Amino acid sequence: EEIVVEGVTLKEDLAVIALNGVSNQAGLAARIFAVLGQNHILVDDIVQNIYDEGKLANISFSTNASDAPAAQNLCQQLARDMGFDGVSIDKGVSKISAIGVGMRTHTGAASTMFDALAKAEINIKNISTSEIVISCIVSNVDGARALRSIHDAFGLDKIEPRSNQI
Amino acid sequence: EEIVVEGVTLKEDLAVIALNGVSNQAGLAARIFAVLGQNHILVDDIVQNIYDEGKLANISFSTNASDAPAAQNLCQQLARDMGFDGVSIDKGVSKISAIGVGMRTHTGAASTMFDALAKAEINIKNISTSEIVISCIVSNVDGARALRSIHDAFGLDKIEPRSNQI
Ligand SMILES: C[C@@H](O)[C@H](N)C(=O)O
Ligand SMILES: C[C@@H](O)[C@H](N)C(=O)O
Repeated sequence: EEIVVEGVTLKEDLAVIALNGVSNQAGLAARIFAVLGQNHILVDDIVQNIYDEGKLANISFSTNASDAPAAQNLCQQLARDMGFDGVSIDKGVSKISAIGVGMRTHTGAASTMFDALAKAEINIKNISTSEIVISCIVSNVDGARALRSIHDAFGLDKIEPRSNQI
Repeated sequence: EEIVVEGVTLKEDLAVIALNGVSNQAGLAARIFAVLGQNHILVDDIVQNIYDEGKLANISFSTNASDAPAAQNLCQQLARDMGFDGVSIDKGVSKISAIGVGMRTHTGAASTMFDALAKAEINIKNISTSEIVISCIVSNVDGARALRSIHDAFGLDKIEPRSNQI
């Protein structure tokens, strides 16, 4: 089906915090994000995968660089209280997003985007999608180059290099 | 900041396939999704987390129930060719999405959504977001109840129980 990617955006100077080995039981994500919300941590995107035959989960979220230390401390406290493995932090990252209308199945758009990054030898750290967005977390140093590569791969004329409009 | 969730949708009869222990090196996501694309697998959402000090990645994607067996076979072949740990599949799942405009930071909306599911004792298997969507994967048996709980939690008047419009 036709890939209808209309724009690419870059959001720089983020950090990704990962909570590893969270027990896959109802109510735990609610507790974690209630604590972050009460402490006014800005959460950008959230991704969660399950593993170990569905017993455990890894939850990551992106936040801006300035909120990252407070967010990390809160999550480390939660790790102690809730008994999960631990918290890791990836600083100095950017989020690159391809935005399209009618991207109801992602396979074509995802292949094109990931292939553009692969050819540019840019490593993809996290991926999160919705029906109209495919977002990849990359290192800050790769951001501008990722933006150009993906923009070219989708044959777009205009770049919105740092747009908050979506 | 104000939570502006405008609708909740439910997409049923999906499967989530997880590729575990993929080496966190440039080019691998591109290869995986190129193979899926060439084989016409419908990919709905994609999530990727990294772990083990950034050395490894878990990548999951949702597909419809009918594409799941073919997708699983392809991924098992990729696991052998690319040497990652393995492939797991979670069948009989649904995706529930809260959609909002101006949900620029997710913390408030995410807390409300996860809390609604927690109170309904519904387990959240996967999470994926973009600026305007928060999606949770739950079991098919929990889908309708999840929809009602989240709809109520956000004080919405209309439900779009099975909508593909976003
Ligand atoms: C891991 C966490 O998301 C858990 N499954 C929950 O529902 O809260
Ligand atoms: C794991 C996979 O996403 C890898 N990091 C890549 O860039 O392709």
